[in-house]
Amino acid sequence: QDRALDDAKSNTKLQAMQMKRALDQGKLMDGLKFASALLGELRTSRLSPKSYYELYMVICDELRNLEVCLMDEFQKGRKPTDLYELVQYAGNIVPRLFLLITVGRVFTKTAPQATRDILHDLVEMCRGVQNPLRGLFLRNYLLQCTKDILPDTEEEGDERTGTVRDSIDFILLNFAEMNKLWVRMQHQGHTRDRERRERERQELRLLVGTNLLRLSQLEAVNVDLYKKTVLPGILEQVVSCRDPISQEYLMECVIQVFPDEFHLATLSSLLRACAELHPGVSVKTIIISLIDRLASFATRDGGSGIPDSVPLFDIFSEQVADVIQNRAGALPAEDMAALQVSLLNLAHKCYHDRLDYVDKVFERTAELLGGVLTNKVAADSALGKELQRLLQIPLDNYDDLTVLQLEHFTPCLQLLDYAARRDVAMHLIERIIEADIRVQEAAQVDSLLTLIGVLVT
Amino acid sequence: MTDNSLDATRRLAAKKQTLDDAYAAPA
Amino acid sequence: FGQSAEIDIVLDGAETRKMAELKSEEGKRERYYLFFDGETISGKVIITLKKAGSKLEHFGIKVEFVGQIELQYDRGGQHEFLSLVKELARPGELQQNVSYPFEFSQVEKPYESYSGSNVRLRYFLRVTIVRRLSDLVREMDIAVHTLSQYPDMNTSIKMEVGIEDCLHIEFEYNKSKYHLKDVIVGKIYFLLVRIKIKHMEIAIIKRETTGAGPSTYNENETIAKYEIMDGAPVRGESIPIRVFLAGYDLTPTMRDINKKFSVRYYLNLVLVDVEDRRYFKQQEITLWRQGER
Repeated sequence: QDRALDDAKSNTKLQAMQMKRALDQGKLMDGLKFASALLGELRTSRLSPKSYYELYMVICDELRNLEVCLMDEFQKGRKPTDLYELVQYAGNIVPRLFLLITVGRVFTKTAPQATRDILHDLVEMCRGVQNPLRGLFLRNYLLQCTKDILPDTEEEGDERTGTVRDSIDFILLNFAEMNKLWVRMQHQGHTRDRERRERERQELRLLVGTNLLRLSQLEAVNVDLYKKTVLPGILEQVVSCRDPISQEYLMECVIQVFPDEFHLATLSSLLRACAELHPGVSVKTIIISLIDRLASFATRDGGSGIPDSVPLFDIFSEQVADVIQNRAGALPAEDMAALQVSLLNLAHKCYHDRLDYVDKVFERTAELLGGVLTNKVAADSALGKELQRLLQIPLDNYDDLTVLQLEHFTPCLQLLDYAARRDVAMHLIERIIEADIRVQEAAQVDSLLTLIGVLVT
Repeated sequence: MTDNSLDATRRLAAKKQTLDDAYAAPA
Repeated sequence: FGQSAEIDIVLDGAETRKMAELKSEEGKRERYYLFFDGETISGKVIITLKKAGSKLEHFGIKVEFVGQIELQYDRGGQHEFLSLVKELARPGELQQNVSYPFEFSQVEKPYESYSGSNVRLRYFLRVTIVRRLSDLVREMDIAVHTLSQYPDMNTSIKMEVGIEDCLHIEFEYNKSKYHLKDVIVGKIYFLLVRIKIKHMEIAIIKRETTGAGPSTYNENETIAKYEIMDGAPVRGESIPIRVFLAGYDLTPTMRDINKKFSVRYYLNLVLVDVEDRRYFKQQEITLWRQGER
């Protein structure tokens, strides 16, 4: 790999030097020929993704010189359409499209009214590169070059540069094509190299994710546009691609790059998508990261909090139930419990006074696990740990004996083995003593003693 | 834009590839 | 050997007349004055005596306008399809330099000049000073382009082709007749892909046919090779094609010129698989020359 990369890099440097000299002498045609030769290095199939990326970065730097020159050419009055046509004579498609994108970028900067036409043409013409690795980098280059020319206004300006909808269509199409290539990578090569290929695919995920980042950077995308056009366009690809690596990463990406207000407004479609994901996807991670984000969003000081119109807890507990239902076979018990922990955190953070929510989580947990467990859950097992985290939350958050009001706390506790029950009982007693709490009523004494009964058996 | 710029970006309308086909494994 | 003379031919309006490039006999690209069918060819023949003071005896001076087809293989094979002649001077003697105006009015030039691998179609002016021993001759080639109007029927080409259970595609080109500065806009739609495609390209092939009947001889030349896909698509994929013709060295399609030769063009769609096997589909297109705007 190193030798192949070095060869490619040194040839790139050579061509770049010739290109620069030709351009400095004002010989645009020669400059473009050297640029095409330079880009010819990206036709290689010898490089691993990592090495290819390195070569790609070197070449992108050189292309910036070309771009400056093209800008001068246009300032001097050369017709943009001529150059846009001229570079299409390059016989090899990878160099041709990199040049076309470079010229296209300069074209739209000098003739903004061409933006819509050029963007649409570039994203369509890139179809010619079906090789996954080369296609991914080509389309990433397209994203890099169009970053600051994407129309980002609701209405079309007088310059007819297009509207934010054109940008959304452009990015969604590019995203779909990149995801398609990225997913197709898994079928390349021999099954024996499966491990390596998955690792290489992981290395490339950022290229695909950049599309979502670009969408999130469009100012004119409001909740409405996001809900009606952007998210459906993304989820359609994510769900249909049926590839766990892609689905897991892209769902995470959606949650990370878009603002929480958008998630609040599109919760059910997000969670519905989760329910349809490939069994190999750790849906728990996705939902938990979503709940945690919204929980912290709700409690952000000065934040608007969760609007009453959004019954957040109900939505999540229903959808989580659906997901658990849909993926019964695929979801390990500890993931179910982890989801409940996250739900409980949400209840605490967003609806601190709603004990019924808290109790509901315990009820669901006891129900769910009660159905699948045959014997007591070992304290040090993954499930045991999650359950103890669940039980610990009210202990940590309520300094009085609220726990005793949770009628489903005990059934949950009973799921655990002796050691775990003993630890929880000890925690409970420590808290009562520490907080110097007086147990006033008989009923409370009764449920307290039931809870800590484990200590004396 | 002059009319020949339309030439520079002309394409034939293409049938949309179904999602199943798009993500299908190569035969 | 006695007096000799330089012969020059000066065309009227030469300074404003367009030029066109053609491959010369030696294969170099020369530029010639460009004429169109029906245009008048006029100018002056200038004869400059080499030795002042001595006379040049001749048996007549004439200027011809010739159109002929030269076939490579049969050496002597020069087939004149056009031959006009104008007497410029009766037999006599020249005492000093002289210039004769000439005009071939509204000459019909039925075919386009062509300089190929086995055949050339030339138009030229030839001035001859007839002498006893060796005539003084001067030729001057000109270029002729044939213009066509927008072809009446210009249907697109759309066809499904394939290899059973292996590869099934539908290709489409937006026209069947393209002018020399045109753009080929097309697409390849994949219905079935069961081979491991490495890449796909489209080539513009020029086929020059000379001779007739059993002795026809074909010479193919690849004018352009244009990669249109890198890697392998799956079913349902549409790959765009856009090939600009202006930059290539093309001529209009020529069919059965004077029953001597033809020049035809084909789009050769070639798919190459990972074992470098080539699958291809050839499709003839008609090229024509459009008048400059």
